[in-house]
Amino acid sequence: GYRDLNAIDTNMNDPLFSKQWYLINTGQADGTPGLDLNVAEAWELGYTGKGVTIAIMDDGIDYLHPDLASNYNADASFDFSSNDPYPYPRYTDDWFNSHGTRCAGEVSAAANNNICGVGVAFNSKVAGIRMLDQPFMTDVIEASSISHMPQVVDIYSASWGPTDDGKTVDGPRELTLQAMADGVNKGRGGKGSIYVWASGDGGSFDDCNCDGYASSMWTISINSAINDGRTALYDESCSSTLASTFSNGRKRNPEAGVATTDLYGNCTLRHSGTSAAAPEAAGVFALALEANPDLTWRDMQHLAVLTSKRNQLHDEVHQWRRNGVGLEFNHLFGYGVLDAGGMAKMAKEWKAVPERFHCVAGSVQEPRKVASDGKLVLTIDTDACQGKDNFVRYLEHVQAVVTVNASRRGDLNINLTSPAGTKSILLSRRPRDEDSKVGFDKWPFMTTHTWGEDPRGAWILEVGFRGDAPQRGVMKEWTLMLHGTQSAPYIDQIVRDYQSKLAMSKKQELEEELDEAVERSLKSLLSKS
Amino acid sequence: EEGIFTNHFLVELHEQTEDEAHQLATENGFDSARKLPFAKDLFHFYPKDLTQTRRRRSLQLRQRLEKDHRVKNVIQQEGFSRTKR
Repeated sequence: GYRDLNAIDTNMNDPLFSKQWYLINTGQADGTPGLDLNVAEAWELGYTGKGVTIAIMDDGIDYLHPDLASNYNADASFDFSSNDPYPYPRYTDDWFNSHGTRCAGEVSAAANNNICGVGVAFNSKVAGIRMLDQPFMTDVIEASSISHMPQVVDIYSASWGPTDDGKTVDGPRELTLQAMADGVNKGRGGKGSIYVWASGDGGSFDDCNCDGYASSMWTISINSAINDGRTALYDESCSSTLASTFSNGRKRNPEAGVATTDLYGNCTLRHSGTSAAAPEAAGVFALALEANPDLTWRDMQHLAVLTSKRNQLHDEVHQWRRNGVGLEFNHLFGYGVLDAGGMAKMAKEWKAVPERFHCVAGSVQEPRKVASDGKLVLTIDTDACQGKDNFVRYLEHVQAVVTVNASRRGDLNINLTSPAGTKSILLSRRPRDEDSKVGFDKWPFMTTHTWGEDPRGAWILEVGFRGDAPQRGVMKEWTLMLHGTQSAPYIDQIVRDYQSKLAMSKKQELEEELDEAVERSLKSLLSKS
Repeated sequence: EEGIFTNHFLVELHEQTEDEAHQLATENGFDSARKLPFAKDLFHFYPKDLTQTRRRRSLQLRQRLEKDHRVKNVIQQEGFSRTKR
């Protein structure tokens, strides 16, 4: 992902611009030069978020802020906890309601107005959906927020979720699920609302696959790295994370934080947490949407997979690996750090991916004991519904819907290995989760790690314990759900960079399509003779 | 653990307009009603005191709503926690 920094002549007069290392990293605050979102390339192509509206679902936006007012979309803003069309952040004496304003600045802070910094998509419009400053959440408030004006709002950014205490298993309730399904099917004139989610701040004690929002197929779950590529420590890892952007929370250097707008016209250098990562991603997606407004919610995920860069991301715990079609991924960072320039360029010439199909690939319903030592190994051999209308040949998301009880839920480990040999950690140990009653009840663990693979063959689920004391459990059932396309999603795409993941994937698809055509014709010749 | 109940209600009506829903809400002591855009005939009934919570359901209020011929279904909203990241 390196570029010649001198080639970038993006100059802004905004006082914090030089401190926004996540936009252009020149090594400031002990960072790694070139490790950034590569927004300069997208800006130079003329993409700055014009015509795109991003909704920050949080505690409101200081819409009087001089760096936000010009980009604030008042018509698309609302407060669903109190039915209020003017969702200004409510006063608290501890600055608690600054979250939404800080997130908004990362996306849409105005450029060259000599105030604070610059948003990733500084010509986009930002809407404030205030739904987080009341003492409790309800399903109807969440559902109303996530489905607010879906023909006006293109991207919904959420920097919140179930408590990241390492022992919560929770996700969207019935009405909110219905609203999200409505959004991806009818939002943006049928192209689908784009939901961006901050993966979680529970660190090594938590697993974001226990968060039903981050692990939903309909949301793009984003993790964060700090300015030198290391994990931010609070990051939760899980197999549903698609990509990463940047935040802080590890370095003492005050300038290693995320520079953005703050309440009452202020600026800050200290925005942090995976909260800061989601709006950056929303800004990058806004640049891609300006390049190609016809992108569907799935196109956006394919582009994120294909253009994210490993760059200098460094995870002390999980290795970078390649899946069955050669796509490189990391359990913590997903497919890498978003590359705004790469994404906008590819989006410009992108052809919508083929229709999506869903296949229940198999199910194991007999209860099986999970012993305290060793592993329970369950296999489902599938043809991925081949020969039926809902055959899935090229994977996007894979879900293992699991019902399991354990004497200590936090000691459970669940891994899934695809026919191509890609091993995904669906659930890692959560040392603080001592639940022994509820377990997981039809919980849809999701992985993005097998993206593009051929799902036909044997899928292996391994369930075991890892902890200080012997535990026991019962695996009551698991069902394998495959989601993807029947025809090759990249075979018609235009390749400009022959070193790119797209070029590699397209070449692979051509070869496989050729092999399968030869096989089919041989079979038909043999059957004739 | 047991969850808390709020005074926000999800109310499903028989073919009512937003104004009629609003009138029904105020007749029953609510502050206002708002139609949910993504579903048919579903309304969010807002209480006058937005932040009040309770341990038990408001059976009386719910039964009064359910008796009204305009009402199809009533679901009192449970409160749960969501944290900023």
